[in-house]
Amino acid sequence: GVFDVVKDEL
Amino acid sequence: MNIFRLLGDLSHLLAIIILLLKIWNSRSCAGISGRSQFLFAIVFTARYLDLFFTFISLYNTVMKIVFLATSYGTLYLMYIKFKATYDSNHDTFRIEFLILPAIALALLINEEFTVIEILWTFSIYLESVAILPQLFMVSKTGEAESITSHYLFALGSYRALYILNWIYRWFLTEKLNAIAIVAGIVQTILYCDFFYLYLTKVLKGKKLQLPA
Repeated sequence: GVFDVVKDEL
Repeated sequence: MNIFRLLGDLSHLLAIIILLLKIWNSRSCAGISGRSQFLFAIVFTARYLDLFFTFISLYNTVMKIVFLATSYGTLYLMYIKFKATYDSNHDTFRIEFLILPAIALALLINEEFTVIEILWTFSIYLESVAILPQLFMVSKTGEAESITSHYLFALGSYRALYILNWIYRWFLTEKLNAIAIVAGIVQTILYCDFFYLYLTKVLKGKKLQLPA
């Protein structure tokens, strides 16, 4: 879903 | 990457550089909260541990190293090199009231119960309130140097730009993180009072005075 987690942000 | 997130990261970097230059050039950390800087160093340490075993992009890695180095460099300047100018009498916010709830909340509300995820979540929660000692100190001293208010404006703008970045990513139906968004909104709201004073006073050449 849209809230799957992606840690590409600082 | 989008323009909002890039401007946000650059605003964040600008804030850190403004602070370092202010302390280095004036050889003084008067008016700056060492406690907030300490919290920022914890935030970056807890969040950027993945630096050593995940590679997202050169930009990501370089910025993480720069943020870690500058935050510890600021602590060094404040607590060692220019320790004599550190205004501990006005920098009294009880940061344990920020750290402990952030730890508790990270253990209760997170995406998955792993060490790295709990630390990341803790850093997100802590970052949202890390500026409170600084804002408290400005309200206690009743005013801030204009360079300090520029620092705070750049720092507050960074997460406000990240909110625009999340809206942009939502329209692109990219993946988002609810915890980061909620904490980012709280973080930005804490600056609203300051933003109003900055835009109505500092930009007109007046001194920044927070109601004590």
